[in-house]
Amino acid sequence: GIDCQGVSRMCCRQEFFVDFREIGWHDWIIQPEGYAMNFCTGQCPLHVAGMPGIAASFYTAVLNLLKANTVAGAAGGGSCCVPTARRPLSLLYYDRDSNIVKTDIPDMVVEACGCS
Amino acid sequence: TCRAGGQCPACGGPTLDLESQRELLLDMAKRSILDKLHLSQRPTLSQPVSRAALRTALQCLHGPPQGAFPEANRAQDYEIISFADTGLSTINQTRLDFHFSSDRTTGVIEVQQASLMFFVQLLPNATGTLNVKVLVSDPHNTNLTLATQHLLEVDASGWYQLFLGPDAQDACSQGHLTLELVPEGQAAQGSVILVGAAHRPFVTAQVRVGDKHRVHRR
Repeated sequence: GIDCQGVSRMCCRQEFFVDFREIGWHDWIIQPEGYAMNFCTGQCPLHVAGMPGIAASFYTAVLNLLKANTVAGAAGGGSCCVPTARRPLSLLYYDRDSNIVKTDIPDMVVEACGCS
Repeated sequence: TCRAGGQCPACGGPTLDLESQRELLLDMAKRSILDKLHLSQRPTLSQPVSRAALRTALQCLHGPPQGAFPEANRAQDYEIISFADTGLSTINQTRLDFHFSSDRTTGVIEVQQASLMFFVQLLPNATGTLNVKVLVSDPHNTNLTLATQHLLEVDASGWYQLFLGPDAQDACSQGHLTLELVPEGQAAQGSVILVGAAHRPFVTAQVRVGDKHRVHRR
């Protein structure tokens, strides 16, 4: 996947780390110390539609441009910048009875983005 | 990556200034975590747990549940460690009360497996039997009745683990479990169930939160 470097307007993964101490949740969340709430942002012009989020070869881009130009007039929704790889978030926390709870929340951290 | 004052490349809408954007993202992160934990709000801790008890208990936690979550029934697996409140204990018996939060906004908790961990201090060369009684309260009155009992041989000071059966699991699912530990035979004279900070008895439970009903999303 491509990480946003600030200048790109194309579909990429924006990293965003939430420090539990900063939001005052470190007293009830034992582990981890924070949560990488990464998200996908940026544009998906037609010639990169369907790209799995990797740097496409020049040939593929040209081929897709041709496809896009021929179908440019076709109706149909655009392509969106969406997560293409995600992993679980393991949490260890206190519940309101001060029990210790451990759980793995599936698909909680975005690892890569790509165009639908 | 929306620049303040520009146009957002993703949605084309007006962009937020970076501080507002950060506030929005932090709020989304909080709601996302609480939603996935089936909590309506962050817990406020009723009684802090000592670091010694926390350390002892975490050594009992197993690794992450193996395998992917069964998407079919959309359940989520939890491991819960509940520390005992030592209520009406006497010289002859130790009563332990455990509370399991029912603060989950959606879903009923199903206890898949539960075990009791407790520390016994024995006089040198003393051995004996410990009778662990599972008491359940009748929904119509507060009296506790004996559901099952387990006899455990104790022959040295240390931590003991006892796997609890379906009656205890049901009591945990209902939110409240009461156990009574009664030393018998030689153990009755020379044994003590420790309940201090580092030796606080606790129950570990493997819990699944099933969807009580599918939450209709707008």
